[in-house]
Amino acid sequence: MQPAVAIANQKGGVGKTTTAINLAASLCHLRRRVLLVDLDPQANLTSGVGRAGCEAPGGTVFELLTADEPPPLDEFIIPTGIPDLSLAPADRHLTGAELELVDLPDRESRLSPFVRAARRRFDHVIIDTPPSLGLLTLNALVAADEVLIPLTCEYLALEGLTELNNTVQRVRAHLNPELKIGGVLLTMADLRSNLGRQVAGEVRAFFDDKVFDTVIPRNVRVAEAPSHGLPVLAYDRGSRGATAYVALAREILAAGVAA
Amino acid sequence: MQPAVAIANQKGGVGKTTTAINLAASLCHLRRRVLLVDLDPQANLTSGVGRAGCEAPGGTVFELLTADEPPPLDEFIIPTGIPDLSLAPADRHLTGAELELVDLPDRESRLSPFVRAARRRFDHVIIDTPPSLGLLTLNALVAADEVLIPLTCEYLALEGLTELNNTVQRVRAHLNPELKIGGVLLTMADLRSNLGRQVAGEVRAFFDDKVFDTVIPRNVRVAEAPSHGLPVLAYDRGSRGATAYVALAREILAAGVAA
Ligand SMILES: Nc1ncnc2c1ncn2[C@@H]1O[C@H](COP(=O)(O)OP(=O)(O)OP(=O)(O)O)[C@@H](O)[C@H]1O
Ligand SMILES: Nc1ncnc2c1ncn2[C@@H]1O[C@H](COP(=O)(O)OP(=O)(O)OP(=O)(O)O)[C@@H](O)[C@H]1O
Ligand SMILES: [Mg+2]
Ligand SMILES: [Mg+2]
Repeated sequence: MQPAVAIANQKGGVGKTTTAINLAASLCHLRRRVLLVDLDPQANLTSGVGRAGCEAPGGTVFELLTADEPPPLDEFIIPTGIPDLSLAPADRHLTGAELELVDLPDRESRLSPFVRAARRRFDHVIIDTPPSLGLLTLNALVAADEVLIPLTCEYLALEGLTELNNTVQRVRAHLNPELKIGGVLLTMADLRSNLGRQVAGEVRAFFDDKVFDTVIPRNVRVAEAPSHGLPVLAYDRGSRGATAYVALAREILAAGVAA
Repeated sequence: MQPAVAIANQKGGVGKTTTAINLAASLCHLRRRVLLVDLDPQANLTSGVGRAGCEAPGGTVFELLTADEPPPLDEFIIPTGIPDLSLAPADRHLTGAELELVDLPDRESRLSPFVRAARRRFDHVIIDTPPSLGLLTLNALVAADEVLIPLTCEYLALEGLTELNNTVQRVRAHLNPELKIGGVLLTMADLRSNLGRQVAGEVRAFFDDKVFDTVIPRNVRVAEAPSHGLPVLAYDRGSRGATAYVALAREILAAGVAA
């Protein structure tokens, strides 16, 4: 697995934040040191690890992106309750970042220096993004080596894939030639239904071998965990959701070795 | 019911588009003339009624919002396959609208003249919005009389309510004093689970009598319908999803009479 991964899909509610938290926690469970970066003004990632309302010494990701000088790592990182899992937190002021960045010359690559520095200290950097293809998501795609695309097996989620793929190719062509699609993850999957099986088939045809073997089932324990500020592995270790995310982490680590 | 309703919630995947399509189709079933307006660059509303890729004579909502003169109604409206249901379509170029509008003096009220004209011809105008609180959603909130908030009974969806409520109050204070919260709709609800019941309880405590009595159950026929370009009422009239949306339309019409 490449060190820096952006979790992106402009379709809302497909499991971006849930995947960021639970993949990160599973990698920590497998003895990796992980940094989570919250690039969504909803700040669900920050609250999902029990850090709602918390700031780092230098502030949140808003200050990180709008700083004049490249920001020192320690100023923008806080610990979470999970060993080996750190966080660059966000809050709702991040909504204003897009308007602040619009007129800056390097508006798409404000995050890159921070992620480059973070790679030296962490085994993995995982960036959560908002449900849009605006400047915040572009900053994540420019800073990352890979993009992981969560996707529900539903028709409306399928519609946005072409646009997302176009955006990734545009970023590769103009801003970040290293960027590649790390994988497509089927989430909240109910493969017993016709719709689920049909859409899963279309996704595998569109993305071919990039679809992870691991499929995340719909599991209410996954949806309950954020209200306790915990990854599902810490909330209910034996649940189908926790087992699936650990299997995903193992699949990704094995592929990275092969990369 | 007030004539113009914005369907908004910055949380992704809570059923905004699904509610716009199926509430509109249910109102048509009850002999009302309805205009749907697609303000989301994902254009799921446009494809959900079988009009993907279609433009009106004057173009899509992008041209409507960036036009120098107030746009004539007929230039931006197309029929759908459903009697009495018309559409102002969108396409992905709408992503660029936010950057185009940023420097205009009346950037939040570019949609208002169009909706004002539309009210004279239609009984209801329903506006779908993207999962963000940016300029496109602000235009919908300024043009509308009411905002309808779809919400899944999950913890992460609960988190964004305060921010959405703050935005609505800010719009009322500075841009549209008429705007009020028309109602909160519980969608994809599974009230058999603890999480579902717990969150529903918290929503009713937060919004009190504004939560609709009608609750939309999770129903796979609702998720299948958009792949056929049809509202669920036309796709499977007897399904639990179709019945629930017709009940919602009746509840809204009855309340309107009382308003
Ligand atoms: N495997 C799962 N089983 C059950 N519920 C899930 C699962 N994965 C995610 N959820 C729930 O589905 C909802 C959407 O997930 P999440 O918020 O992670 O999506 P997102 O793509 O980050 O949304 P947004 O587009 O708003 O950022 C949340 O309430 C979450 O708890
Ligand atoms: N009652 C329901 N039962 C089953 N599936 C549903 C129901 N309502 C919506 N869905 C499905 O859930 C997904 C999310 O719904 P939808 O796209 O309408 O949400 P949205 O809030 O408009 O999303 P976005 O934030 O991306 O605009 C879709 O795949 C839709 O088909
Ligand atoms: Mg999210
Ligand atoms: Mg939508």
